[in-house]
Amino acid sequence: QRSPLNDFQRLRATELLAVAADPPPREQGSAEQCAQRCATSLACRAFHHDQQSQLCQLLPWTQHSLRVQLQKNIHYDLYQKKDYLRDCIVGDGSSYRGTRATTEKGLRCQHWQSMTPHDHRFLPSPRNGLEENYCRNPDRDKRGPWCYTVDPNVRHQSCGIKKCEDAVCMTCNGEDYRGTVDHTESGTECQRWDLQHPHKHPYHPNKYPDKGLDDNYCRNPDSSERPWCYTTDPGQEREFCHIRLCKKQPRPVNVTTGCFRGKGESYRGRVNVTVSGIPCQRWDSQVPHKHNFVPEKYPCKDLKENYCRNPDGSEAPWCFTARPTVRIAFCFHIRRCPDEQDAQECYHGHGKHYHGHVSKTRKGITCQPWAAQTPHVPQISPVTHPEAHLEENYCRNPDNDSHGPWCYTMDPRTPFDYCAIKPCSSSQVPSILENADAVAFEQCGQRDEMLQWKGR
Amino acid sequence: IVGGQPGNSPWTVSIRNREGVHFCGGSLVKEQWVISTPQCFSSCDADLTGYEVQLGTLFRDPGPGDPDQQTIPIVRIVCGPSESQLVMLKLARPATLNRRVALICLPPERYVVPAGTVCEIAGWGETRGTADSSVLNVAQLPVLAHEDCKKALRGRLKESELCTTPLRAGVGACEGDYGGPLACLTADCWVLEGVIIPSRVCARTDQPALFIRVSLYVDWIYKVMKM
Repeated sequence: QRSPLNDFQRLRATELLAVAADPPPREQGSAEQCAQRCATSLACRAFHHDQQSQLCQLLPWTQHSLRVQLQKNIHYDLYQKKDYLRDCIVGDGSSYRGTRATTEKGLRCQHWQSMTPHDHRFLPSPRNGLEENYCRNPDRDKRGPWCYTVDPNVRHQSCGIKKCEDAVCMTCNGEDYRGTVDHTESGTECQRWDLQHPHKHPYHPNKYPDKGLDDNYCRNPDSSERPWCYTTDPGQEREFCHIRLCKKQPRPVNVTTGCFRGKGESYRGRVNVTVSGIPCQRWDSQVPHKHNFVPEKYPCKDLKENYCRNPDGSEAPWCFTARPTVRIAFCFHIRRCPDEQDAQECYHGHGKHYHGHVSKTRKGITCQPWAAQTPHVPQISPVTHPEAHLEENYCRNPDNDSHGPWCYTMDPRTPFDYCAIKPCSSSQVPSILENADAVAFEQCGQRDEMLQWKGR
Repeated sequence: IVGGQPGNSPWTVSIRNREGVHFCGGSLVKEQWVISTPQCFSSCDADLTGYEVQLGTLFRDPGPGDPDQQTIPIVRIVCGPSESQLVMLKLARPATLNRRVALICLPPERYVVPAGTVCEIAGWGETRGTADSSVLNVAQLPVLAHEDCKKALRGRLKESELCTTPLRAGVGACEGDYGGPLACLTADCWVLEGVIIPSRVCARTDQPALFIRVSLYVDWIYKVMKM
């Protein structure tokens, strides 16, 4: 059930360009078919795959080859053989094809095709990967890849390349682990996260861009005890991976107690009741709800007492509730910490006459000059509103926005935003609590009143 | 919704996280725009890849055969003016309007709902055992005059907030309903007069319920859609 893609590392929307080399021919095929062809070709080290046209190009180089450069190209995905990219070894490292060229004591390696200063019998061939002066393990030495050294007094030495399971350690529950272990603790190979066979699963890499679901590496996208993967064994859906725990655990950062920031993973306050008044269940209890969030297994999550916490990256702090019929409740009644910049100046009324020099939004984004056309093409400019003092990139209120001075922003994702300016305390804004005129609506707010809700 | 009953609110949407789990409500104000509350989102520039809205179904977790269900990814979040407690969510594609999916009207700018107007809240949130929380529940709440509400809350009320009368039997919004609509019938149309915001207690019998007064922010809503 293993996919030939398992031997490759994928870089999305990327092209590998070789300077002064003709582009290789294009072939028809799915990514898996191209991987199969590349895997069986001695010369092939990588391939481009165009998902739309289902074409691929087999490449005799990788990003570590000389005179080659990576370039963004939305049409291509680049797949490179893992053996050429890893800077750690699997097993005895006989498949290692990396570019390390110094020994563990720092001596430079002798070129494999050279017979000086040390004569030897390991001659380069297309099959054995003995190229340049890179560390290799052609004799399956237990200490891993090695090389002859350029020091006449030291014939050969191990390169001291770490095993992949030791190369990158994990902190806490390994949610931030981004190492390259791709086998479970029983030695079964992992299934790629971007494939749905042999096991169908919800962890599509596109859907979880912050979880590092690359290739078939062990990861922890669901706040399990430690990193895991779906396996290539149809009889075993998923299994934990063996990854070394770092000796130093990170200190909690941005801890809050009276409010929460972001998703509240660093909230350490003492709210312990749901908004509907149900007490939270203690984390160290399995009654009334059985669960896996045992405090001992989650040392960094501060699962104390029955406080609202967010150990799994949910939307906000939450807890199991003491009521058997309500398993989990978000603690949305804990307020969010304010995240706006301090106001530097103030404005009167709606700020229509504000002529100051503040040029940042409340989020701290720099304003776009009113006369500029990028990143946003303005609908209001010095030309359309010559009377509005639209100078430089200063905050202004040319359309008498009732929420104060604003500007177009330099962030391409934020067309406009309000500025870090507050209303002056002496400024009076007319009350809205007055009768409105007659109102009329079009094409909204209508529903089929005859539509009866039907129970099952 | 505590103290509600299964009902029809075709502009109420369910906001779902990457696991497809409902966590907040929202209101469809334009085919591609939903209004909700920032308390439901980690930040104003949160990466909402994988987050979706679900429309056109009465069930919180409909089966695969639900013919009217629409699920649309969220592509952008825009936070409202300071202290507005509103966000706008842009959808990846326009929702298809039909008898199960409809737009709710926006109120006129600075419109004040007359006291006594009966409005509706809707959502798939916690019912505290008063109803089936696997379906959309709807409850009626009469609007309370601003001054009366201010007195009841001992002055802790802003003009940007809207109150409904406390009912003797606990009726109100609860966990999972936040971001959803307070819809009031005006000139024969349902209008989004308020947005449900988190509070410390659900459906308190002795205190008015608070909502964000949308009419104060309609200029911002139109500006976001225009820009």
